[in-house]
Amino acid sequence: MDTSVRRIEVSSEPGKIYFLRVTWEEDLGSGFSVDLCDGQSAWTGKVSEEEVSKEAQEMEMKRQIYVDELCQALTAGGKQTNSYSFNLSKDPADNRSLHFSYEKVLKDVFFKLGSVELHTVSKPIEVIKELINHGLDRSTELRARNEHLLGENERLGQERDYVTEELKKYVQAKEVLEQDLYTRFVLVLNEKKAKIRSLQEKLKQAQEEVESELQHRG
Amino acid sequence: MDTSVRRIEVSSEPGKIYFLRVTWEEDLGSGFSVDLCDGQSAWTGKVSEEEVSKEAQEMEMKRQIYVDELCQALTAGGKQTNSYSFNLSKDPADNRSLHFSYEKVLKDVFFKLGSVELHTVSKPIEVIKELINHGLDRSTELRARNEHLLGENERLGQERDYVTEELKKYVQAKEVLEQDLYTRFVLVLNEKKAKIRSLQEKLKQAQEEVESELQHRG
Amino acid sequence: SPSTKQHFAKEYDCFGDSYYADTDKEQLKEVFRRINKTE
Repeated sequence: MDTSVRRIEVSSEPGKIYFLRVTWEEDLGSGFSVDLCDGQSAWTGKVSEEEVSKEAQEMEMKRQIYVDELCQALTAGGKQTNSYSFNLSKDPADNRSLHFSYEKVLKDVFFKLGSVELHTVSKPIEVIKELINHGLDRSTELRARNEHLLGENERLGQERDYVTEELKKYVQAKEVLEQDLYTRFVLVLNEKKAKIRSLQEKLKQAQEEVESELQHRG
Repeated sequence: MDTSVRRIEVSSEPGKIYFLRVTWEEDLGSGFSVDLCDGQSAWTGKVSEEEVSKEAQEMEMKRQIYVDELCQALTAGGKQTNSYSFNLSKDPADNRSLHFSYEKVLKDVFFKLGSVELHTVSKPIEVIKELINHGLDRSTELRARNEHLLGENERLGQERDYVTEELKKYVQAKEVLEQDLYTRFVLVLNEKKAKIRSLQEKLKQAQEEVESELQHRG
Repeated sequence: SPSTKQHFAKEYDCFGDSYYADTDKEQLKEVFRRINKTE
């Protein structure tokens, strides 16, 4: 079960804040309950799955699109509160109930999204306590998640820093390796070159000796 | 100004939930206000800086330590709610006020941390709306911070993965460099060795020639 | 010219590294640079 609580204003009482609580099972399409509270009194009502489907049909909207619209309009997840408007009207026949309707506003054109009959809650204190508790519990949950994310943050930062240090070490090691190899190569190579020079010298001497022998004989 | 809201139970009415709101400026030591609400009625009172200092003196506690205790006892920041107990008693002389006291519990011994006179709030609806709004606002704040942290986590994760990839490339590059330099070195070195072999061959021939010349002359 | 070619062939190996003169890192790096992958 999921619950959302958000602040709304109703067009019939501008400036007056109501708290709208919506509770549903899988998604709003499977029906949901609506509680409205002004901090003193509370009203409650239900929208059945059939009514959701009927509203979607009347608006000629695909069910999922209509449910998304309901989500945006009625739950805290929705961001653009100014894209939706709410009306609350007393039922002349029964002063214990209110007619609550919600509309989508598109360029000053109002599309009725749906409505629900709300009945006065006899003991509003329970709804009020649940609303306060909802905020406290949600904050506690979010704070715990916050701490978890901060921990994650720290861990990721440390891992990134560790790998960066390793990379720096590797970059250095690669340079050191290159220098070291060249040093060794130069030593070995110059050994061979010294050997070549000495052999060249000996060969030169030997050839001069042959030369002189040949002259001698000649 | 900072505000904290938490649920408490008072020992005189076990099972009944009260919402305790504490509001303060810099820290609780500079005085704070207390609001208590049961979802229907609300009571409010203040603790001045002098009273805080006086209580700390009476408990022979350093001011900061005392303020930390107050924080643990009265604000949502405090975790160990079972380490503190709260009492609410009606003032026989004035039914519009309540005596609210808070104590630290250490191994079943109760140390009085402080108390405050609370007066009934004439229009509790305002306090109730503030309490519900506090939860909503705090949740919105925390949700925004969570989203920011999630973004941070994603960025840190990407950075870590990027640097890890770079490191892998460097490890590979180091190995390739080493192989490459050795390959080139072997080529150049073998040229020298070939030269040494050919010089030795020539020297051997020249020496044999000298030898044969000397024998010849001999 | 052939004579120059001959002179170089005597003094340097096919990678341009002198048979006789000592080398150093920079020169060796230069020689290595000339050794292309195929070789």
